[in-house]
Amino acid sequence: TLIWIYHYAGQDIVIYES
Amino acid sequence: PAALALCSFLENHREKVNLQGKKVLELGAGTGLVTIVASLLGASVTATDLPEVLSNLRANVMRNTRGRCRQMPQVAALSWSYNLESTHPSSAHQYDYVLAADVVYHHDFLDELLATMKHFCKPGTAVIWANKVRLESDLTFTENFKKAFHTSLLYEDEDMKIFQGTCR
Repeated sequence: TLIWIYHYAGQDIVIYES
Repeated sequence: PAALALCSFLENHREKVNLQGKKVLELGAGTGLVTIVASLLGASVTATDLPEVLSNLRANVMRNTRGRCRQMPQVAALSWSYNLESTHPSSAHQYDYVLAADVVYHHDFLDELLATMKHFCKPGTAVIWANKVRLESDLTFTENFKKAFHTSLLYEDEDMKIFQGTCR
């Protein structure tokens, strides 16, 4: 499962593979 | 960084920390990664943080858990404090796990953070705290954590540590 995280709304995306 | 370490630990050590069907509170949830992974692992999670970050937290949590979890996580405001009994009475909550990652850094509310951890930790609750421990203030918090809880070190990789605390 790929998790998409915004650090701040709309910026700096982190993708974590679960 | 501690959130990533904690998520990896939770995914790879399910025999040590079984979140399936468990009630979980996350303190300082920030961007929500730990809450998302704990929810995907089957926990019923309440993610908490300061009001100003909740909209981003809620968006991240909803985007990544909708349709993927039995229990949709909740998002709520929580400011660390000595006086939580009036707003969050002990009789009204019972968590299996309290999770916290990257909550100890250079800020002025470390004592309030520890008080908050203690408030939500009852017999049967495990507080799992993941952090890089480097600064003097980090070491002081670690010592205070050990005084407040029966503590075990779940994971260590250089500065990164994951502690588990239970009620004294």
